[in-house]
Formats: sequence, structure tokens, C-alpha cells
Amino acid sequence: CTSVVAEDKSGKLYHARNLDFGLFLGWDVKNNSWMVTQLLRPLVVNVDFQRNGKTVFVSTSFAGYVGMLTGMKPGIFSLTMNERFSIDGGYIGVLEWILGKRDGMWMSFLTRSVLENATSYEEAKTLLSKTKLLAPAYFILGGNKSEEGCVITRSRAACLDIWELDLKNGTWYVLETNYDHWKAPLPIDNRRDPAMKCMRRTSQQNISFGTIYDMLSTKPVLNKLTTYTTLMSVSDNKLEAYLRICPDPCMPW
Amino acid sequence: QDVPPYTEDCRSGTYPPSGPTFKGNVSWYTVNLDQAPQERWQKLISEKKTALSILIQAIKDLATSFFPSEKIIKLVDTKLPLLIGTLPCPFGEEIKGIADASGLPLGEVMLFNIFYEVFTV
Repeated sequence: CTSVVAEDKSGKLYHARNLDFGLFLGWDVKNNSWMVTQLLRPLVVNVDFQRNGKTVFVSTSFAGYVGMLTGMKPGIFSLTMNERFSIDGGYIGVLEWILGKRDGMWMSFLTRSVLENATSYEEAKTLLSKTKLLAPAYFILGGNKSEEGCVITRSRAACLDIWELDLKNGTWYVLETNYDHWKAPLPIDNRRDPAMKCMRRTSQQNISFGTIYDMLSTKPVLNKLTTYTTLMSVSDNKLEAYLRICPDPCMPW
Repeated sequence: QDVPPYTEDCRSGTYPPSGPTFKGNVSWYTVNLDQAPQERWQKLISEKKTALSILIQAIKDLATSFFPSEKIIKLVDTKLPLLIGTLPCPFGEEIKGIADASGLPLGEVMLFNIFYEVFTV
């Protein structure tokens, strides 16, 4: 996955993501693509969650999946989640759950719960950084005010790092793929540098839905695992999602 | 680049989406949180149950190719539903509603919902 929160010169925040999923889950020889990725595309839906006839939050999700990976609380915050791989992974959390140790939260249930119940960017940040989890994860959170944007790096038990927008020091965007931002990505899976190159080339004054979509459409940021692209603007109350495909030649991840 | 990772120059002018990297728009649905958790997803699932069945069957086929005895599928179908009551509210009830609406075994719908935790290794 690739997620980004960026602030333009007027202080408006944009939040966008490519959702990549299905690595090693079967290769479809006929279509030259990952099987599960291909089968997930028809399940992608935008959902407007309402209470008393009013929108509580909106999301891009998969039919049949009750947790959330991408969503926005209009006027308040936007949230995406990227997978974080670790030896101390979610399978240990699941085993613990089966054995009766149930003090951790399922990752996608936490994001859904935050989207449903948190009432501010700060509250969302606190919940995402402090709640014990069954699996490690990256939470990418955007708000509606200048410098409200961060990447929260989580292990199952602790918050390892919060990387925040910092305009004074030139950090007008934060961009996360599937590696800790303070470490180099795997050389065979470096989507971060091409993505950051495109962000720098675009520059803060030209950032928009269009230019972020351009960045997310550039190979290898766009790859064979990319299922959908979502673009969000909290202040404009806009969420747009598009199904994606990566024609050959294209990286398998 | 003509070799992996096929890195391109930064794209421009791709928005509004069209062309070979655009597969289609995503449809909107409404989920009413005032409804009982078991009923919330019924309309959406009634439209998407075929696609959901195909995906879950593909995952089962994949699992069977690694564990040909089908023991893993039996485990999912018989043991995983026993954990549904341990999931926090309203998620267990919503998953039950999705299994009912789709006609898929509860354990298989539950597996789909905890896929992330299982695949972070």
C-alpha cells in the first residue's frame, strides 16, 4: 500500500491511498495478475455509514468485510491503514485470542471504531497510538487544520513512532508504504522513493486530487497488487475511489 | 525502465481517471447504523454475494493446494464459528448477518474478516 497526507499552500489537507493486497495468494496465469487481488476488485464499495439519517463517516471497503482500511469523518479527520510486516505478527495475536488472552484489538475493528466514535483528530490519534493491537500496523491520519497529519507506526503492544507534518521544517507531506519510515525499504520493493520523487516534483503549491492521483498512478507505486485508489479531502467532504489495474510491464508488488 | 521495477517518469494528466490503469468507478451504498447489526449489511451483500462467494472459494482452493486433506477448511468451518461470540460488539453480529445474507459458512466469512491479522507475517 501507499498512503499520503499532504498540505497545500492554503493549509488544506489531502489524504490518499493505493490499496495493494494479495501478494503470493495465487497467480492468475491467464490474466497475468494476482488471483486474490483480481477477485477483490468487484467487492470494492464506498459506504456511507449513517445514524439518524446523517452521515457518521464514509469509507472505501470490501463487501463482506466489516472492519475499515480507508475512511473519513467529514470535517474532522481521515484515516488509512497500511500493512506492517513483522515476525511478531498478527498470527501470534490470533493464537493468543484463541487461547483466551483477549486484551488486544483487531486492527480493522479499531479503525472502524475510531471512525465511528472519535470526535476529533487528537482523540483519533490517541486511540490509534495507545490501544493494544493483535497485529502491527501503520495508521495514516489526516485532520482538517494545518499540520494535522501523521503516520503512526505500531507494534502489537506499543506505539513506536509518530511522524507528523511539520511545515517549518519542510515536511508538507507524510508518505507511508509498508516499511518503517526511518529505515530503508526492501530494495526489491522500493515504492517510497519513486512516490516521494513525484511529490517533490509536484511541489506543495501544485498539490491537488489530480496531482496526487498522478503520483499514485506512477509505476511502481501502482503495481499488480493495487486494487483501488482513494482520494479524500476532509474540508471539502469529498471521497473518491477508483478501481485500478496495472498493465504490463508492471511490478508484481 | 524496461526491466523491473519498471519505474516510470512521474505521470501527469491522469485525472480525471481514464485509460489503461483505470478499471472503473466504485459504487456507493448506505449502511444504517440504527439497524440491528445483523441486518445492516443485507442489501449490500445481496448485490455482492456472488463476488464474495467466488473470492472465498478461491481462498479455499488455495488453502487446499497447500493442505490437500481439506483439514484446514474443516477447521475453519467448524472451529472458527465458536469464536464469533468473543469478537467485540457489533462486529460478531454483523459477520453473522453477512454469513446469513450470503449463504456462506460463518467460519469462512469470519476468516475473510480476520485476514489482515493472519497475513502480517
